[in-house]
Amino acid sequence: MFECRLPKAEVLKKTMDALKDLIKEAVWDVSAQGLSLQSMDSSHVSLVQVTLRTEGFDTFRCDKNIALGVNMDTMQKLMKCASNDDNITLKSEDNGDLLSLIFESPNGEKTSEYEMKLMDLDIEQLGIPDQEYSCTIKMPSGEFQRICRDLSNIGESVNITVVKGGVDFSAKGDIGNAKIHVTESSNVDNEKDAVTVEVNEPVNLTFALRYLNFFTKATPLSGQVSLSISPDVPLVVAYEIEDLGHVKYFLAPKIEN
Amino acid sequence: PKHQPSISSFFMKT
Repeated sequence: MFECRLPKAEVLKKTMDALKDLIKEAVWDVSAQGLSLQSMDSSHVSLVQVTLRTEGFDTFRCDKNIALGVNMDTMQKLMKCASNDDNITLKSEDNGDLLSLIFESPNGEKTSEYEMKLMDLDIEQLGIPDQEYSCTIKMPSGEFQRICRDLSNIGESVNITVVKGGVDFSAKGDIGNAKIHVTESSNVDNEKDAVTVEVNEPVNLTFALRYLNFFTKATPLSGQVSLSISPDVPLVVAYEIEDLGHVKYFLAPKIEN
Repeated sequence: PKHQPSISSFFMKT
């Protein structure tokens, strides 16, 4: 059987919020390493990959690798029934067709148990190679969210140009143009407020803002976001979940016809 | 004009 427990439901609620607008159905793969999920969005333009490592759970038992096929909307709805500071247990039998979600209030006076029907899903998996990127930008996640939202008012795409010391986000549209320049921080007291720009070679790529705006639903998971960019390969937008894992989004660049 | 390729064209199917 599979059974795991997290001290706070909040982190799993935020993880579901980060996924449910992008993907409708997905498979949680459960192994001794933890929980993981990989899925393309319905138009196959982007890919999301989630890892929640065993070490981040209070308890984690997995007798046999299992795949939990879930409707994301349903799982998110059930997760919303947990209070942020409830502890949460997920449980499933090896050959079962149900996932139990048990929420316990911090004082132990209320326990809620929900059972969710699992689905038999055959979802295409892609091999994501480990690779070095030409540029890696780290910045406050709220700032990145704001930039994507603001540029959506101008155009459908953002052009990201990274040079030593800074990055330009620009958009063009029928009503006009916009350019937002973010400079690398020279001195920061709080790591969460820092902007760092690592450049091996300058890059200039264009991405659909529609998907970046979906990705920024993960903002509450982490104070910082990292953007890894290389010419002609998907952009990686990564949110670390403290002590537990990460949510990573991959977005194919727009290319010249 | 630019076009939007599929993400699956960048990664190997497993």
